[in-house]
Amino acid sequence: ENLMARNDRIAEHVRHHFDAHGVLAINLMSSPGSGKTSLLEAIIQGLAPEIKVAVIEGDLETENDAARIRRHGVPAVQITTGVTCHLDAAMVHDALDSLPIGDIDVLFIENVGNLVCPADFDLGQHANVVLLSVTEGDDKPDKYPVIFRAADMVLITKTDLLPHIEEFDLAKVEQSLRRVGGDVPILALSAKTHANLEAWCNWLRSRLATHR
Amino acid sequence: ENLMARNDRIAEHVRHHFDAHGVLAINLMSSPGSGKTSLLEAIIQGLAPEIKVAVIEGDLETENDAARIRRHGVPAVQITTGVTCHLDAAMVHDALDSLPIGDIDVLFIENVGNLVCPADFDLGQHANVVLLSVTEGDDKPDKYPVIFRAADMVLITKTDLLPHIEEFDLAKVEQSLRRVGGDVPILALSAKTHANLEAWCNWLRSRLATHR
Ligand SMILES: Nc1nc2c(ncn2[C@@H]2O[C@H](COP(=O)(O)OP(=O)(O)OP(=O)(O)O)[C@@H](O)[C@H]2O)c(=O)[nH]1
Ligand SMILES: Nc1nc2c(ncn2[C@@H]2O[C@H](COP(=O)(O)OP(=O)(O)OP(=O)(O)O)[C@@H](O)[C@H]2O)c(=O)[nH]1
Ligand SMILES: [Mg+2]
Ligand SMILES: [Mg+2]
Ligand SMILES: [Zn+2]
Ligand SMILES: [Zn+2]
Repeated sequence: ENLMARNDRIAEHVRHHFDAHGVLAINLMSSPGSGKTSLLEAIIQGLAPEIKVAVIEGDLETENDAARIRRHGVPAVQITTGVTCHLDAAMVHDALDSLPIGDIDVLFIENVGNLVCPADFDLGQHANVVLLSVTEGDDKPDKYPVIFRAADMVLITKTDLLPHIEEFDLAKVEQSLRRVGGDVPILALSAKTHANLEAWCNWLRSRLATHR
Repeated sequence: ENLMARNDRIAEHVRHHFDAHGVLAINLMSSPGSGKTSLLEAIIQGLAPEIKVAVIEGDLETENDAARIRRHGVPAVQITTGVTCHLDAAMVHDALDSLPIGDIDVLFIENVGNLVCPADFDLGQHANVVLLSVTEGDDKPDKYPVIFRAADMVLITKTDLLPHIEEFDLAKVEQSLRRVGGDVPILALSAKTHANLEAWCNWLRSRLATHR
């Protein structure tokens, strides 16, 4: 059995765990520092108590991101991958042992910061959300198409910085995304000012309702 | 012969090409959008005509970055990797056929935007330069240590945005780099305002002088 076939088999098994407990699993992917953890910190308290959230964090090293999440009173498991540039299904499966899976509505899996390889590894999630920060440039969907093609939602982050980045063209990003990935929904928001966070929470709520 | 041993063999061969012509080869690595191409655009004209520059660009898709470099009258070859998250020595070797290697002093190899895998693949370069933009966060050396450990120089980019990013702590980054990678030199600069670009050019000049 090759590596990808084995990963897909375990991912299906993980999805069974999620479905047995009615958990909606979201795989968050982006470049390093696009704002994945900040976004989770900004919405976690807004979702509670209506929606019970937990987080699996993936990084090469440190517990930093899981510690940031736990500060908000939400269960978080840190996976440290050592040298691997992405999470895989086996890592996520092992992490489930440390989570109260029967008491979770939405599980966020924050992948390793990388705009390439995470797109190839199914983790058992129900949706892929890809973040692109306005500080990275508006050419990323064209240059790193694989991950944007896999997205069920694209979040344009750090919009509060737009006044200082006159070269970022949101319309160009939207055109590139249409070309690369078809009809993927796009939301522009800021974890710092909370601009448009409610739209992102509503997407999660409707996704959870359909999932159930 | 395993993949890495084959890559190392080809990298040695590539370095022979460079050394036969007195070319200093610099491998530029960073997250997507940290400012690698912008930095090259900002210094290329300052180095000419004293130092003859050429560039090999690495991306999954598009000729965008090579086209940006060619606008400045400098030879540039674009490698499109398809799905591979890093350049390897064989790709660089093939790209040499399209460059006037006898007429180059410094060859920049702009790697695929990725803070993990590019560190593992020797390309025949003489030095690794890792960029970290102030917009990505000051925790990256701790969380992605492998690439910073491989660095011969770390450039902190986009310092013109610091007034709008009060949470970025340069002293923290320096401490993390000391912990992770020892004595690596660090320069903070801006491709937009040209702040401290001369210091980076002087590092290149002294590196070229020692190399010869
Ligand atoms: N201005 C602004 N800065 C932000 C925003 N969101 C995150 N940041 C900053 O961006 C940097 C990185 O944020 P993180 O949340 O750690 O990003 P991440 O995607 O989780 O990073 P990795 O886990 O290392 O891949 C930090 O300095 C944050 O303060 C935002 O909405 N606006
Ligand atoms: N404010 C500011 N923005 C910068 C600076 N350097 C680059 N940028 C912006 O950062 C974004 C990305 O810059 P690029 O030069 O394309 O980055 P890159 O590292 O080459 O990106 P990839 O090749 O895709 O990995 C663009 O919007 C640039 O305008 C800088 O010094 N200051
Ligand atoms: Mg994070
Ligand atoms: Mg570039
Ligand atoms: Zn199981
Ligand atoms: Zn990789």
